Amino acid sequence: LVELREATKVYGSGPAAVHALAGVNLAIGEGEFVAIMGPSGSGKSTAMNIIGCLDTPTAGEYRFKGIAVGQLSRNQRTLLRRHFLGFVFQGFNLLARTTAVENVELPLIYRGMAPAERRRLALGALRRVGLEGREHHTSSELSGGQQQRVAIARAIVTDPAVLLADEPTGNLDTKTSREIMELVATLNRDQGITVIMVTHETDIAAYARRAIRFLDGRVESDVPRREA
Amino acid sequence: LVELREATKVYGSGPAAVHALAGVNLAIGEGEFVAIMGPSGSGKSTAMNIIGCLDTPTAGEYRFKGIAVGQLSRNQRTLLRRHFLGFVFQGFNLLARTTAVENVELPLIYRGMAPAERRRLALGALRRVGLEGREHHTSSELSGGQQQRVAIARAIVTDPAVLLADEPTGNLDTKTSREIMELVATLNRDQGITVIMVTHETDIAAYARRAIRFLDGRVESDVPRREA
Ligand SMILES: Nc1ncnc2c1ncn2[C@@H]1O[C@H](COP(=O)(O)OP(=O)(O)OP(=O)(O)O)[C@@H](O)[C@H]1O
Ligand SMILES: Nc1ncnc2c1ncn2[C@@H]1O[C@H](COP(=O)(O)OP(=O)(O)OP(=O)(O)O)[C@@H](O)[C@H]1O
Ligand SMILES: [Mg+2]
Ligand SMILES: [Mg+2]
Repeated sequence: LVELREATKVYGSGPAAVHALAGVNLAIGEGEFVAIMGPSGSGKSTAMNIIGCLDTPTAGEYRFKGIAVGQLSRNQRTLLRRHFLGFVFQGFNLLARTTAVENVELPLIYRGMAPAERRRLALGALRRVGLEGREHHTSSELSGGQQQRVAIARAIVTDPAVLLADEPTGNLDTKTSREIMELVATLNRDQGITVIMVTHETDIAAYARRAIRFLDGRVESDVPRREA
Repeated sequence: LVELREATKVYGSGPAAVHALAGVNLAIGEGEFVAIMGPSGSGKSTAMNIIGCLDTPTAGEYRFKGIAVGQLSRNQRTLLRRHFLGFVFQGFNLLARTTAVENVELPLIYRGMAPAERRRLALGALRRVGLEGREHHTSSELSGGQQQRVAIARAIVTDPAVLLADEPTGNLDTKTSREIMELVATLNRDQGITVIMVTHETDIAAYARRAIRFLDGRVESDVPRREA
């Protein structure tokens, strides 16, 4: 489903060039639940952005469902992304003066869904992440952990084929983190949603069935995990 | 040094009113190292913003070094903050198109420090958080954990009397988190900097000597910790 072959990403040139990715190889199949770990700056978010069709590698290839994404136009990548992917960004990336429910409706607007149905699904997603009562708050009226949960609700509201989550529980207390991970595990198990999740917390990684560890822009190890 | 008496913060009014803080009482002395914990939305960041003189309570009182901060003008609060406090915000709050070293120099500019001295101290702070080589990168050219470390460097560069850190390791891998916490523990032990840190991770809270737990806008428990 998702395949990176010798994916390389270089910023700048000459001696000051930064090799964010230095030849990443990985293949993730449908229905998998993968945790991506590794030190700060090791290339995790860069790899996630390429997998999420938000960025392209400087060298090497990214294939999604066998399609060479690098050959697609920008518009085609956007369509692919909106159809198949849900993304929880490391910085949340919510629209600032927009309410929680409006943020969560956004992917449904792109799918041309009718307003009443959009609202119903968006409210449902917010309820599932424990934000009932906060639907009409804007980002500045929400705590850090609440903003993170709006980002999660937005990523799952379309029931995407692939859920990409970059540090989805970094701002959540232990109990709320577990509730979110139970929800994600259920989506993976019952709806077959493929989950690729960056995390630095081992108890969160324990929900995944495979752990890919990054180091200096490369895959250092790629091992199955015993189910938690 | 820091004292909240029946601190209350209400947003909105009527039945939809949100009681972010519902009568918080706490007193923290000079040189202490305190961890603040509690569920998402329980009022931790709201309390930190009041302690950091960035916000005022709707009712109740906040005293800093015995001064009733609510009686000060906005300008006086700003001067107090710039003189005594360093703040690592939950969302980092870096200036976007500004480089790491420029972001870290900002508190020193407010203190009227000369450019050469400013640059020397800012580079030193960035080195201490492991960001050597990244000084001239802007936020968009830094990973999530690197941005978080720029925010930490900016908070400590003035050797503030009080360091307020809201989830300072949420985006850092285990090894980097420990390095940052070792640095913070050293600042507390050797320079007597008072540290008040919100965190949801117990291994991070273990560096503190006291744990204050929030629940629904109140202090639920306030206990000393055995030193880790
Ligand atoms: N401007 C606002 N209007 C309405 N409600 C608000 C506003 N700002 C904050 N709140 C509410 O106040 C409560 C406390 O927020 P706060 O940010 O202090 O929580 P927190 O403990 O820091 O949570 P987290 O761990 O998720 O960061 C939350 O329920 C939040 O929705
Ligand atoms: N536009 C850019 N210009 C220069 N360097 C960049 C740019 N964007 C990212 N980098 C560098 O690429 C490297 C990898 O970044 P990436 O965000 O993928 O790391 P990460 O593993 O997600 O880290 P973290 O755990 O801190 O979020 C970092 O060292 C970063 O400084
Ligand atoms: Mg990252
Ligand atoms: Mg908070």
